[in-house]
Amino acid sequence: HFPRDLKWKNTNVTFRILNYTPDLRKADVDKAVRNAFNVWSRVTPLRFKKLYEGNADIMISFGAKEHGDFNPFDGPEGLLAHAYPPGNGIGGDTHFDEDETWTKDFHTFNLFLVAAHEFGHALGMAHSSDPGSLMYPVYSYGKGYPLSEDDIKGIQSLYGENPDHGRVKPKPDAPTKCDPELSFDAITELRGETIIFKDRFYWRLHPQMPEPEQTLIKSTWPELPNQVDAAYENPEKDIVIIFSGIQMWALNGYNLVEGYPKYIHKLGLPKTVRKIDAAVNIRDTGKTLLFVDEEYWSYDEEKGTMDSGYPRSIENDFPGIGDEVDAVAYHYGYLYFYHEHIQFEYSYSSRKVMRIMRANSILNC
Amino acid sequence: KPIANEEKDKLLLAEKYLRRYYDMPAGLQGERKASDLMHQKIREMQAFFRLEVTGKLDDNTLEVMEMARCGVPDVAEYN
Repeated sequence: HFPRDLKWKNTNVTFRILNYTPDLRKADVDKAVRNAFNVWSRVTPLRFKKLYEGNADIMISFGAKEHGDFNPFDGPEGLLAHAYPPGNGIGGDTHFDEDETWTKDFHTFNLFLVAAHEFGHALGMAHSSDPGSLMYPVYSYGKGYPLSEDDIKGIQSLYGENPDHGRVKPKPDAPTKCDPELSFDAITELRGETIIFKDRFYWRLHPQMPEPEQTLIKSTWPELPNQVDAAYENPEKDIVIIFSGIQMWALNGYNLVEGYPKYIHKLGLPKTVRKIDAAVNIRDTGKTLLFVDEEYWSYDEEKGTMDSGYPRSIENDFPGIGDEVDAVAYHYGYLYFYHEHIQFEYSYSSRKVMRIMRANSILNC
Repeated sequence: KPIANEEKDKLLLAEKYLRRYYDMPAGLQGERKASDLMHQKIREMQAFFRLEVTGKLDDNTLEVMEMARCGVPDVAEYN
């Protein structure tokens, strides 16, 4: 909240759109604004009434650079919009930077998402440190209901709950790295860094960076889905393959490789396979191992075909790690298998488990 | 020469960012006080974004400062 918990005295709040951006049809702007207010009314008694003349609580406008409030915008990118906390006059007013490109999809910047964030300020919400919250200061694109638990708690402590609306399913908060029960969705190398995927987030581990850095997947790769099942790096081709469901994406650094996503069955997997649990490229052999339920396949990167004699049993070929895998990485002759909150260090040459650790020991926990 | 310019640009970006979002006062504060203040404000920003709190303008901190964002400050009152 803002200091003194600024909020509107009553829950019927008026708004008026003073002008429109040329980037979108008028109807699209009206819809984005209405949907942005609905995000907040769904979880509170707040109701928003649109005015077409005179003074409204929340006056909405598009402007560039100095636009009349001595808080100038800064041209494209950077500062996208701002809003004032509840109060008379300029209180609640919301301004969007016309030098940005406003969109209604994942291209930057989605007007609905920025408006929902700014209306949070206009209702009394300040910024959140939780990267998964709508009130996080940095823009990130995501689908679905945008409020996290943190956002909902914040607005309801100002205005109460929505009497005629059951619980909405908030976005999950960002996973905490030292949660002892933490498990991983996927892990891969990326040009010398280690990328660990969990829910809608990833941690980036750099040998010189003591602290892992947590970021929303879509902040870095908007084209990727919110949920990653498996990932591996093919260092020869300098690409990372990301698996989610029956699709796969190829990333060259931070760019999506042309022609993706593709179906995983292109690799030679049977149609019965609907999801890959883990994947790893063994640099010494040029083979990529794909783990599905209790079995795994071996893919020859050179020939671009599946090796014959697969699938084989995980339990038989990797004794000691159990029969299922969430994620797997390969470092200097060792395979690191992750299952639930456990990490197995497996020697590829002597074919046995050398150490068993907590999964998040890799995150300095 | 270009390196100096690059460093200067980074410093300017950081100063602008901290003034706008972390209530760092503008104007001259005298050499020493200005740099102490800057380090303190950088620490505040790093703590908010759960970065490693060093008080130094490292790459991760600059990377966050360059991200598209909302214009409302992260600390103190917005008026």
